[in-house]
Amino acid sequence: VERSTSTFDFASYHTLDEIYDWMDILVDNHPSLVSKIQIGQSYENRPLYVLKFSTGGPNRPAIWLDTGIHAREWITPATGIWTANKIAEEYGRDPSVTAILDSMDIFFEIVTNPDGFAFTHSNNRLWRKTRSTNTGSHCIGVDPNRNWDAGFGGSGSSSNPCSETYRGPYAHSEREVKAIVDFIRGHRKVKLVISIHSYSQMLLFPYGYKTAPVPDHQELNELAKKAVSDLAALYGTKYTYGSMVDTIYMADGTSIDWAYDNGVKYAFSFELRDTGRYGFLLPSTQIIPTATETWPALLDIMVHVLEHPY
Amino acid sequence: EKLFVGDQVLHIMASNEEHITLLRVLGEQEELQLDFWRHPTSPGHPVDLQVPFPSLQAVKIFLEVNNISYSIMIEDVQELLNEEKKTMKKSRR
Repeated sequence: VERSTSTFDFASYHTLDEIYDWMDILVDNHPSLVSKIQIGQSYENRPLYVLKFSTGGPNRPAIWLDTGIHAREWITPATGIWTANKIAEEYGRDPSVTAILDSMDIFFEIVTNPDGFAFTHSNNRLWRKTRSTNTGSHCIGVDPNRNWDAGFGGSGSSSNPCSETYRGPYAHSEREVKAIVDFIRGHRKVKLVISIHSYSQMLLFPYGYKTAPVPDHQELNELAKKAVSDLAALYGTKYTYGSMVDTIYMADGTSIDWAYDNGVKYAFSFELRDTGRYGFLLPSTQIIPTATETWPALLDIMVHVLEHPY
Repeated sequence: EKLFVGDQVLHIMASNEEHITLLRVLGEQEELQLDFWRHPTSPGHPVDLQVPFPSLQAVKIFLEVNNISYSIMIEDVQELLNEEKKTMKKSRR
């Protein structure tokens, strides 16, 4: 059993058990900064863990990050692990990380869809959805990023349980989604939500379920522009950016639209590497480059939120 | 364990709205068991489509007949998965 983050192989993909063990190690290594909280249970009763980065103080404004909502997008939890470790290591060293954590808490759900993730390791590497059963259908699972109460049921999702974008029987039907909804609503001071996906090289913001621009469109657009520019500085990886509906497609019931409609002004969805080469099967040699190039963009957004309280 | 021997992922460039519509219709044919890795959205946006081995011929003919250009993004999905497994094993050792 690995007992130190310094011997953990960040350049490899890991199973759910390995990731959950690593979380404990991170907490052990940074006890005054990092803790692990459980926000619920998955459909198959796996714990839904969130890493909490906090330097203390009650009821601080907070940042929510999540990776792995679509199970087969392995690069996202792998990037999440690297990023969480980076946050822990840079506190007290990097002025931006230090400033953020001196005023705000960060909540990071590394494996947002653990049933799906475990299934990709044991049965079907290319599984995307949750693993809940659907009454009246032999098809399993709901797309957890079409299950949120934001334009739920519209044309940008599917009503067919066999579809990869099946929205589910009702909004927040998936325990994995409901747990986050309850957590963010209960917290009341989440100011930024970033949900990380792969692999179209995009930085998206609301809306996905309607074509009308959000009132904060210009600010979000400017921030996205800066973030993707800083991301490209490292390896020249080109990202597009904009509202979800204008940039990629109409998508109903997504997490960032829900976040925005529930008072989180800064809501972004990342689509990490790569374009047109490996898709969901991005080789593990690209984990560190992907995470490394994404870091400045994440930091840009977090610093902006710190400097623009609301 | 589900195997993907001979499955390919096609990188498709739709050049107009008609192509987008055709690709959507293609995707609705359940017997082909297609999986869009990137959905058809608008002309100019690439579409990535995982095609099971038994459906490959039908899909490629469909694309060619309709003048929709494509390239093969992943020749054999299972080969890539085997490689991934090997890398993970090695890393664990």
